[in-house]
Amino acid sequence: MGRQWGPSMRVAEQAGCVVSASRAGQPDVGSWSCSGVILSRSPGLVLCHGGIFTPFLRTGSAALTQTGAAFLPGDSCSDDLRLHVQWGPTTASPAGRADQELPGLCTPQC
Amino acid sequence: ASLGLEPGAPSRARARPLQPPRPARLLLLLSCPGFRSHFARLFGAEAADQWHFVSSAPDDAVSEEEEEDQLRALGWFALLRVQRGAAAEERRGPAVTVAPLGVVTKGAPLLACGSPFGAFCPDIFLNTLSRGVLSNAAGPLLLTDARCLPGTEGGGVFAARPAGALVALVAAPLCWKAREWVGLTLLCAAAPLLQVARWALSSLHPGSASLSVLLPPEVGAPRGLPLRDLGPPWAAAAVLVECGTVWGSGVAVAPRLVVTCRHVAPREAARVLVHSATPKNVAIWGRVVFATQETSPYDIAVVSLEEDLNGVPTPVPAEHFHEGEPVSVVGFGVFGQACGPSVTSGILSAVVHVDDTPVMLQTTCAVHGGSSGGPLFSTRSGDLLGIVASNTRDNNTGATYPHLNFSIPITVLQPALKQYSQTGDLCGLRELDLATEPVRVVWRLQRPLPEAPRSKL
Repeated sequence: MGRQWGPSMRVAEQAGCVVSASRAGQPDVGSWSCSGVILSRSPGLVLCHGGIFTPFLRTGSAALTQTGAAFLPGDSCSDDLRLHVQWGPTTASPAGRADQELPGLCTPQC
Repeated sequence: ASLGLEPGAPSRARARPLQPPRPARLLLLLSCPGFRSHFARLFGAEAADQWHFVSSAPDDAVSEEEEEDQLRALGWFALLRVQRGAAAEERRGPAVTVAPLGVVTKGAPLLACGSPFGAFCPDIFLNTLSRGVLSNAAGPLLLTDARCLPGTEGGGVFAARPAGALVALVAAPLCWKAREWVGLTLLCAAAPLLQVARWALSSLHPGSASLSVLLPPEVGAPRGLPLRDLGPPWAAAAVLVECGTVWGSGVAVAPRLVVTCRHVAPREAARVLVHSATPKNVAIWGRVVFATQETSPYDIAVVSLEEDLNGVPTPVPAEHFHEGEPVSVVGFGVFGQACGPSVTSGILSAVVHVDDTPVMLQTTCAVHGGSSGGPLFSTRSGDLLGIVASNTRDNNTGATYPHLNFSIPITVLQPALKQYSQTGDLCGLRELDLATEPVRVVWRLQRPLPEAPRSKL
């Protein structure tokens, strides 16, 4: 990409993250995930899509339309919601990541 | 949620080392009221059954309940607090700043950063970049032609100017209208979303109000300067042409002269209404002074207006075409009058010649129904390259390909338009009905005719 994109790419790649949601005790079963943006590193504040929280809403997805409010508090979701945020390497910190079993991925010939 | 990729040998690739996943806590679910109201206006009510935003093809099996859930959550985002880690690590990384609403204009370049398929194989997919432009905007509801995939919901979309400023978050990476993939990604502007977050944090958790101070600031123009950049002038050059129940796009080539497609304004002497969205919404009556015959490969009509289109820029016609050059299409496809013209970007992918004369242009811009008649511009020079005539449909499968489209080179039209403009003489335009058979063959997407065998006698 052109030189004009240098600063934007640095910010984008440092701010980008992935957020996954699961139920307590079932970390791999039916987990939901989306992308996100790290707004602040200390303390860590992340903005991500709300769609992955729909299965955890205590009153179901209708809560998103029934209320005219612009926001819902965090306790609108059930207590068994577990969230994890993952991001890329930072400059001086080699990642200490244990091998995980990944879902099958193939690259079919086009 | 789950990804149905074909099973294969599990990948053990480690393209880039990642930080281990860190636990986090949900602080807030938030939405932008402006986004919701514009979404309801553009995609709700009568249009609702035409639009689909689920992260799967329209033919895939998605339950109604699932689709309803996705639709309800489409404009909602979440603010999380990540559990503390090593302090040194947390300090790293450039600070995020936010572009105020309206600072980035239509046609401005954007960079989307998201992780296709979400948490699936982040080693490979984390923070994939995609480039495009701001295609359209209705308040905080934005559209980009940067190509995004399922799982990039929530990903950041950044500006080149102000450099690296967060413009928006991906709300829906894929849109279908009337079962056709539109090729645009739906975004929610970041600035109003963070305003809601600030307000919510201070009202919900008075103790954690200090968190709101840590939300990224907006970066704008220096005090005293207008925030809104007008953007490239050609982005305002398209007009909407309404002829009876048919509508499409057009471009003003002179203050009272609009070029569009024959299939938008097919009958000579027909009255048409021409709408301009910029600099202000105006509607001016006009009359079709010329439309090519059905047999002509050039799908062109010319409209003479009763009044000047004040403030609408008149583009400079190009004289040459360069394959591979960046181009932009401006048109009222997809939304019609509801949202002003959309800008889509790409490159000039092919220039088809007959006898060394360009007779057809192809681009990789996304072109949708309603864009016909709209202008194709060189993004660098702003010169008018051609008039969009169609995108591509496979009649065997019914599939439409918005990123393969055909335009009539302006060099084919310019001499005749100049003649009509200066003298009122339609002779030059009438010659468009006399295009040669090789040109007709090109526009019928047929193979060139073999040369007639020559006698050896």
